[in-house]
Amino acid sequence: AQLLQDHDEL
Amino acid sequence: VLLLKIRATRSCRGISLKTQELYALVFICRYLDLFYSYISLYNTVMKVTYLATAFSIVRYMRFDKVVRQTYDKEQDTFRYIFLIAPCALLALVLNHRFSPTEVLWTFSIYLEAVAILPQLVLMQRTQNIDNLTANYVALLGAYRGFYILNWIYRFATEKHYRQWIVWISGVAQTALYADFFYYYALCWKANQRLQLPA
Repeated sequence: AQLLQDHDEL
Repeated sequence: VLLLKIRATRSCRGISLKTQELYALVFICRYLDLFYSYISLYNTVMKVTYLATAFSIVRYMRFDKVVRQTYDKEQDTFRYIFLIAPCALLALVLNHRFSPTEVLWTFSIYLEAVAILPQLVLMQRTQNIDNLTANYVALLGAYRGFYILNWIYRFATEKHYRQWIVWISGVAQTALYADFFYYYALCWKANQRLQLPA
């Protein structure tokens, strides 16, 4: 699983 | 809403500068990725908006000749260090990756969860809370509260959507407002001005 995603929330 | 209150009434009575400065710090630490990642135009515009409004509010409260005289410094006594130090420690220990930007981002998530506390304490000491202040705090609480619905939706629809740090912090943040919301709803129902019990 991809643990680190872009932080796409504000 | 808060800028409207400050500009229209030329007053920041009942507003905690500590909370506002903590929010400014939250946005600085979280939106460093403006420099190296792009998600959407909406996302970028909102980040810049949050930074600009937060700094504008702090500027009014600290430096505007008229507004700053309405700031009740003696009542706004919450100590920054009690919020910043635990959040910084927690961010150093509990994070997804030990890198400067990721730790600062995590710190901002923790700090945002508790940044309302100086404002809540100040409001408890305030006899006449004006409607704009009450509405501002209610909207701020509702903002992260509504995220919970969005998180549930994304959890159900996106495969790799796992954000424990964000979820737990967001739920904690919303829970801090529970007491406030309770009295806000009571007064709203009775069509009365908000008053918090001492």
